[in-house]
Amino acid sequence: AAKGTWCPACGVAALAPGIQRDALLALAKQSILAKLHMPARPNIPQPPSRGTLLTALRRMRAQRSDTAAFPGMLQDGHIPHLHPGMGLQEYEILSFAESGSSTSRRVHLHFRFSRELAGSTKILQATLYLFWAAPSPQPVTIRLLQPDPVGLNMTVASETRLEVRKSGWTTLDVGAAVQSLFRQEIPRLTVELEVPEDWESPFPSDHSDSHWPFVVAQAQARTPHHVHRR
Amino acid sequence: GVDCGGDSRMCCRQEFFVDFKEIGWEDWIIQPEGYHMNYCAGLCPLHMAGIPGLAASFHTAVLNRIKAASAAAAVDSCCVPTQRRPLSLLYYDRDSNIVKTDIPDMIVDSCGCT
Repeated sequence: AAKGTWCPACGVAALAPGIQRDALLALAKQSILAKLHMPARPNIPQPPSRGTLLTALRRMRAQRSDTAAFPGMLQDGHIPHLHPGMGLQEYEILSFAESGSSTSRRVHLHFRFSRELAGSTKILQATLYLFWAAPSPQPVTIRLLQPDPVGLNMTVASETRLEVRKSGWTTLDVGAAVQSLFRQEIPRLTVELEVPEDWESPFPSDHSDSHWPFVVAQAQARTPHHVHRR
Repeated sequence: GVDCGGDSRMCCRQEFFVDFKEIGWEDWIIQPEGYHMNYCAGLCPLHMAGIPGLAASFHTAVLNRIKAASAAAAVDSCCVPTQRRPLSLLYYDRDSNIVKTDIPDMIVDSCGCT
């Protein structure tokens, strides 16, 4: 409505321009946070380095031919739309490993997912990307661990034995493990990598930017449950 | 649809850009740099009812005149979005994961009268 008159549709005095702008900015913040299921804007402890991020994107592009959202994102400043799955909001999540306890034969990696996201989405697929620095072929065991329902101990959700033939990236489907995590109080995936006695560790000791393990997950908003009362 | 001008009073789309740097969100939203939070504003007198945007054809203009002259109770209709599109966001969540999502129906492209 014009300044100083009554808004014909809502019967409220028109706001002065400055107050109206502040009200609209507050509305924009509230609207975006609500749609991202966030109580408040996140404080970013330590974003991944640009080198780590770009390596992960190149690796993903090399791995997937479809127009995945991430690989295109930093290329030309354009964010390609995700595949519209039945109109439900979709997410693509890139989670970099946090180092856990490690020995010469065993390495632990942790991947955290936000509770808000875990509580409002279901996992469509999730892939673990690992880099090996193995000069010669050798056996490796990969265990996916998750907290038991009480949260005191870790249980093995799955175990995979594979033969690392040469240095380079390898991928592992962790969709089922991440999906079951999304129903837990603390959605955190722990990956244990182990080599047999007397074998040299194939894990890059430096864990430089260009070899940092990561998980890429596709998720979709859960349809709200309809409760039918008889 | 019609974009609001300086003194538009009829139903139109008001552009409003939220610059994420201006609200201190540029550290956690990687892309885009802002959000076009456009909204619909203005009057929808009876004879405009049911016409998305302003009358663009002679036929519609005549129809409007008939409606305006009609003795029906003059109940205004509402100025609402008639076309919207998603807001694509790339952001850090609180665990420093990078998340990409398209939030549906966040950007108003055009307005019209119900």
